[in-house]
Parts: sequence; C-alpha cells; structure tokens
Amino acid sequence: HRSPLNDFQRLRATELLAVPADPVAPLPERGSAGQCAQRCAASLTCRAFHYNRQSQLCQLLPWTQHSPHVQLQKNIHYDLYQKKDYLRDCIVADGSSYRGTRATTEKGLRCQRWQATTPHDHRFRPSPRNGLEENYCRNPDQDKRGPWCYTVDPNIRHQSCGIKKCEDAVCMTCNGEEYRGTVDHTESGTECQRWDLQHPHKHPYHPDKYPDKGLDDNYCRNPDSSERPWCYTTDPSREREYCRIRICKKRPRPLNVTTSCFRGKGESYRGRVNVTVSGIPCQRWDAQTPHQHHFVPEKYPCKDLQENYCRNPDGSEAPWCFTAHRAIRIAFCFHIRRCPDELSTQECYHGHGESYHGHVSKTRQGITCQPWAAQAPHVPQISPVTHPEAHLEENYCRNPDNDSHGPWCYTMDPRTPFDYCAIKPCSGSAVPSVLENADVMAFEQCGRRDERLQQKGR
Amino acid sequence: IVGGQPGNSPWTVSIRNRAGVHFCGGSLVQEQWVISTRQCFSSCDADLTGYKVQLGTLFKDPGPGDPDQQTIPIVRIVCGPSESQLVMLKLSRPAVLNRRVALICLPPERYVVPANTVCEIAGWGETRGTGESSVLNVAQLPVLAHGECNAALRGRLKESELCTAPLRAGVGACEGDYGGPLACLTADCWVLEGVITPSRVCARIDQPALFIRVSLYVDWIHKVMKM
Repeated sequence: HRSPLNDFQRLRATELLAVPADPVAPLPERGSAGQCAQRCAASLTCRAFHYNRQSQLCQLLPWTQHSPHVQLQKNIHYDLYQKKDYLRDCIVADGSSYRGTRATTEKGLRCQRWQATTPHDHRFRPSPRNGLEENYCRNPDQDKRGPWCYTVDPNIRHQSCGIKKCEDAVCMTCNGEEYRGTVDHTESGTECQRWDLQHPHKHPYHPDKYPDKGLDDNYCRNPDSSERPWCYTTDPSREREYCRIRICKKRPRPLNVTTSCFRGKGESYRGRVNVTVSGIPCQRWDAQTPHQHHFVPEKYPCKDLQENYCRNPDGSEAPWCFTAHRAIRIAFCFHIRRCPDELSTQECYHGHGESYHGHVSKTRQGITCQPWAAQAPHVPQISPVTHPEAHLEENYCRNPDNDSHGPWCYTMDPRTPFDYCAIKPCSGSAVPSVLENADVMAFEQCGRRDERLQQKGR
Repeated sequence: IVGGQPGNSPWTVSIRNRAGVHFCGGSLVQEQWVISTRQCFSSCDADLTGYKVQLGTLFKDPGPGDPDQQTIPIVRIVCGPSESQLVMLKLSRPAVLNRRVALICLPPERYVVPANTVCEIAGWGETRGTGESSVLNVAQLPVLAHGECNAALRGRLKESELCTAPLRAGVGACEGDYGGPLACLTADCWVLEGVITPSRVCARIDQPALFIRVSLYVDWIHKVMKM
C-alpha cells in the first residue's frame, strides 16, 4: 500500500532547467506519476522527474535543485518530483540514505573528497550505488552517529557531520499547526500516506483545498487542530496516528491579541464574550457536558481556552463556542465586532471626490494603484484617453466616473481590478442623503418566483 | 431564522467552508455573483479555495440524491465600500437558473423602500427551536421608517442602514443567517433591499433589526460585475 511517490518531494508547477540546456535530455515516457516514481527509484542515476499531469508524460532527470548548473523555474505544465533523500537537510534513522550536500563536519572542518586518497587513504570508493559524491557527508558504514566524512585536516582522519535527526531538526510550538518539518513517519514508525493521495485511506484534506495547511508530500501535519501533528498511515488497518516531534523550548508570544474585536478568523481573540447571539450561554471549555469535545484547555495551552469565552482554537471562520443548549453543539460568535482593517487615511475629499486631485496612490487595503495609462495588470475601461478632463495623472486616486463611494484606482494586484482609496470624506462634506427623495422603482426580469409555498399552505 | 417557518427563497444561498459546513448566507444577484456580508469573511483578500455556495435545495445538509442541488466553488471576494459591510463573491461558474434557483432584483440606486412594506428574511441559521432547523426558514418583517428607527436607536442609525420593526413574537435573523437577504415584494418583483448583519441579540422584541441598505451600493455592485 506504500506509494513509490512517498520517496519524492513534489514542487507544483515547477520545472528544473539545466543551464546550459542538456543536449541529451532523456526522452519522456507515458504513465502515471506513481509509475514514473517507480522508474526513477529503480534507476541509479535518476534523482528527480518532471511529470505532466495533462499529457501524463514523465521525464527522468539526473539532477536536483541542489545540483550545480540547474535552476528551478515556474511552469504550469509540470510538477517536479525530487528524491527526498537529496533534498532533506536532516537524517532519518542512522542517515545511511542521506544524500544532502552538507560538506563540513560538526566542528566546521571541510570534508575530503571521497574520490581523493589524500590526506587520508581509505576504502570507500564512490559508486552510483553507495551515493558517495564530491565531499558530501555520507554514512557508507551505517555508523550510529550518522553521516560523517574524512577531513582535509591531516591530523583528524574523520569526523561526524552532526546532522540532526528530522524529528529534532525542526521543533514545533503549541499544537504544531505551524509545523513544516520533514518527519514522515508516525510514533510507531509507520510511514505516512501522502496528502495528495486517497489510498490506502480516503480523506478530506486535499492539499489544493487547504493551501494554508502546508500539506506537502507525506509529512506530518496538523490541519484539523488535533493535539499534535499526525498523518494518515500507509498501513490500511490504521487510518491515522500522531508523530513524535520535538517541542520547542520557548513558547511563542501570542501575536496581535485583540479583546474588543476580532481580526481575520479571530484566532488571537482573547476577549470575554461568552453568550451566543441567540442568547444561549457558552459551555465551559473545561467541561464535557452537555457536549463532549477534545479541546481540553491543558492540551491547547496557546489557545487561551479560559472559562466559557468565545475562542477559535481550530481555524474556523470566527470565534465560536460549544453552547450550554443540548440541541445546539456549536455557535459562531459573529456578533463580536470585527477590528477595522483598512489603512488610516491621510487626506479627505469633498462631495464624491470627483474633484480630488491629491497624491494618495494606495487603496484602503494598502495595495499600490496601477498607473491610469498602464495596460497591466488590468486593461482599464477608463484612462486618460477616455477621460482627458479627469486629471488621471500617474497612479493617483481619482473619481473619473463620479462613483458615489469616493476616489478609487485600478490596482497592481492582479486579483483586484479596482478598489477604493485610503481617503475619507471631509467632515461637513454635504452629500444629499438617500432619505431625502425616494425614486419610483422599475425592474427588468429578475426577482420572479414561479411558485410560492405560502400559496400551497405550508 | 427565529420565529419563521420553512419556506422557499430561490436566490438565497448557503455559504460553506472547506469542511462543507454552512456558516453564512448570501443572495444570488447574477448567475456568477453572490452578495453577502464582510463579517463572515476573514479578510478582503481571503484565500477562498475550498469554499463553496450551495443553492437549489431547501435542505441545509441535503442527501446525495437531491436533484436540483448546485454546489459551486467561490473564486474571489470583493469588499464593498468601507461603511457598507458588503462583499461580492464571484463563483467559478454561473449558477443554472431553474425552478429552485432564481436571481433577485437589485433596487434602483439610492431607492428607499417605503415604511410598512412587508419584507422577508431567509436563511439556514439558528432557529432557537422555533422552526425546522434542517431546512430553509423564512419570516416576514415590516420595514420601519428611518426617523422612527433612528429615535428608537437614540440617533445612532446610519444612512447605510435599513430597519424592520420588532415583532412581539420575537421574529428575526440569527447566527448562520448573516449575509442573507431582506427581500421585499414590489411591483410583483422580489427586490434585495437589505442584507442581514450580526446583531448583539437575535430577534429582539424591543428593538428594531438593522440591515445593510443595498440601494446605497447598487452602483458599486454593477461596477464590480462590469469590471
């Protein structure tokens, strides 16, 4: 049930280019990514492969991103898979499989090239099978202390390179939701299943669907706010299991703590609202009735699960709580005010700002405005050509179409065609209230409902 | 919806997070655009990968075989003018309009819906035991005149807010309804006059309920869809 892809680290939409181009690049072959991984694993020279998901073509490569004269490049047609052993800068078990590029000992001595026999003669000759290369640290004799090398110091024959075990190389804080290390085995030593595969265990945590959870390859992660990082296992009889990862000594100071409002999803909200908007008290976090749950305060030390205050320990949409009502397990606390997240304004405008000629050139979210004369990243429908009289200078905020909400601009963010600017109406700026005159309503076609349950008596 | 009853509102959509859980409502104003409220979303450039809208069904969590159900990924969020508390959500593909799915009209710019117009809120939110929480609930609320409402709120009412009168039976929107519609039937057409936003307490019997006055932002809505 173990996928051959488990030995590889995937980089999406990326190509590995040899510089200059390799004249004898291996011809691509057709197959699944798994078959391609199998071919690469079986080849002594293969260290990576390109995989084109659309054409299902796979091209084996004799180098990785750490090899000389190669470079990574964005390419939406390829995913790049590289052998983990060549990329990891930590070791698994005794490090016999380590193929990284560390070339100094733990005391900082430079390593002797394996090819060389001076200053130290030795019996370990490089071969495609044993991975001895250049002067990189290796463990050809399964030394318990891990990868080592002969040193260039005539007085010191060899020395350990002091490469850490992966579970110690990157520590975790709190519940490990931010852990991005490379441990890929569980506490019991079982290998993890890749997050981008649905076998042997089907699961909801697709990496594409949770881009902020770092669900890379088959590394241990904590996407669902469990107590610690975990993974689905390659053992069909055991769905998931925790991983052993060192806890950092220092606990991080909570950032951007707010009490009277919440920002983003409210993970750092530490206020005291403890009643749902429908008037039901929240359940205490240290209680298991009326609702059983796993958010025990002691197991979530960084989440401040005090009393029965609204909190967001699992990255939900907003602070929430278990409710004291048996029939209502969870309620969001959206009634807590959101903290303002717009830039403070420097200038102001009169009316709708149609005569504003100031120099503010950022949107209220802090994005830089696109010059009015530019054609990218957005092709403007309004420009100095179409509106010569509107003073559309450089990338200053303006209101050429008399937008009732003030000066705006096209933005340099490709995902945001336009936005309003960090300018506020001047106090006392007279704009007729909407309540002073009501227009007669006229409609076209929408808003019709062809059947109404009321007429049928619910 | 507290104090409502199961009903039909074919422009009301359910907004679902990555785990598929309903957390807010919205209104379909164009085949590929939904209006909701800023309060439901973490930021104006939130990564909504995995977030979806569900429409075409009365059920909050329909079974697999529901024929008219449509579930469409959200690809972009656009925040409204600062005071508006509105957001526009672009869908990855147009919704299919049918017997269960319809667009709701937008009012003319800056239109003020007359007091005592009977409008309707709809949503899959908390019912506090007053309705059937597994299906869409609707409730009727009369619009309250701006002056009257401003007096009841001791002068704190904004021009961008619209009020409905409190009902002795305790009728109103609640948690899970935010972002959904206040729709008013005018000239045989349903019009999106307001958007539901969080209040401190649901369905109060002694205070008006507040909604975002959509007519103040119709120009922005059209501009976003055009841009």
